[in-house]
Amino acid sequence: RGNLNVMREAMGVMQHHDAITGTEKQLVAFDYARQLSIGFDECGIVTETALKNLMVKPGFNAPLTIDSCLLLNISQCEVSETQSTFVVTLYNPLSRKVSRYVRLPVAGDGHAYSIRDPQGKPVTVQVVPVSEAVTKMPGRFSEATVELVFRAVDLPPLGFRSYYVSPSNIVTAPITEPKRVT
Amino acid sequence: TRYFTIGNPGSMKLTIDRWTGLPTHLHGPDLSDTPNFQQSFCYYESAVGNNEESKNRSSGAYIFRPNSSCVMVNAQPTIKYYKGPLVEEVHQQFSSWVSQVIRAYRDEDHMEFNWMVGPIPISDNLGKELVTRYSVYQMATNSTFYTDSNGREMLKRVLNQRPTYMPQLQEPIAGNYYPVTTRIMLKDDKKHFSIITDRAQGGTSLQDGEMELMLHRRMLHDDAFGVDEALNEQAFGRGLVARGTHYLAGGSSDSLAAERRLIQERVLAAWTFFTPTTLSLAEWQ
Repeated sequence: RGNLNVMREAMGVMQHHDAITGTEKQLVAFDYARQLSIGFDECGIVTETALKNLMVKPGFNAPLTIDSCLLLNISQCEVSETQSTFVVTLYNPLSRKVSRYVRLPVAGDGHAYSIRDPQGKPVTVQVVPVSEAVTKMPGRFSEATVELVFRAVDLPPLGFRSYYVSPSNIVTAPITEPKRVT
Repeated sequence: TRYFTIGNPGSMKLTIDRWTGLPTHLHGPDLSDTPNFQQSFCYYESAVGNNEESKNRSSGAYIFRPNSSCVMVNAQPTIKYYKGPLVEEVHQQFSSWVSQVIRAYRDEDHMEFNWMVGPIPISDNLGKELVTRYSVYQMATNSTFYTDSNGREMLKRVLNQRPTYMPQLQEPIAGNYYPVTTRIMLKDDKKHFSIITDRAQGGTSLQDGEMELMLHRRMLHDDAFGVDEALNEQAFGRGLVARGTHYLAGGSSDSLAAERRLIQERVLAAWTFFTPTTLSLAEWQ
């Protein structure tokens, strides 16, 4: 409860018209972002605990950290860029089944990845370069130059599915070659 | 060939002109014709006033007041085209501060426009307010368009008019801008087109068949409504960079309901979590 109150307080402060419309002074805007960021971190603790309860069989006590990469919108994620093997868990907040494409920023060092669904079946993966403009974006601290794309199918309502990402034994990742058009 | 088409059989497709780097035609699964289609970026120069009396206000945090027609960023972006089993992408570079990736995913019946804007240049001492325009020609929309009200019902908007009185608009552009929380839409008797946004933006339709949404602004003058600062956001010592996504959906008028599902799936998208592991797949399972 304590963790959630941090976000509640941030959202309470941000009922102010300035926060909603963005007419606050710049330093105030930075402080709002700071409060929200701390709120997200605190909520992350609650989410991780909840997901662990959902995901881990009773009695299984392997250490499990669950990160939400909040910078995916600028194609940046430390886990997918630095870990060779990791699990991507998608939680569906809707009350109906959905499918969606997932994009994971990874270092484009050429090695290929295999992605398997919860039943261990391989899913189709495509490696697409991150656009040049994004790789040069000020404020983006990431080595990722390509993104893994795969489709998460039939995420259960108010439920989750986990996909296992690991290096593939294919030597080179067939990055989609540009049919360069100018 | 000069033209190539992205998208999948049975869903929305887009024809791109190699020479201009811009889309030219839209093919919809249940569209009787393939209307001419154009998407581009342009910016309004911000008005600068002395703010003493109401008619001489600067454009700023509280006010959108353009001081020019929309200046095209670049009518001929360079492009790269990637095609694979899951997604086709056209990477467009309009300028050093405007780029976009147009994506067509397999088995999805809408187009994704992943735009990135900034830092907006101000070396000419001009504030700029960047918008994106989607034009579906041959649509007779009678100066009418629709914007959602906080993600709920669609409100009808008519250019230069108000539902309950006849306004004398002093600002012909800003006076026709409305809040768009998740969707702006055009429709005629046969088809409709919507742009679904990933955040609240200002939007309008200044011409039949055209939808315009404001993506990013950077001004150098305060508008004297109290904040006493120009809306000139910085990050890492440079102008702020904004990146976001628009989804172009559309087709015959009876596929309108399907869009609500798409909006739900985008606005309440599945959350993504990452767990580093040394377990093997079998152990993980």
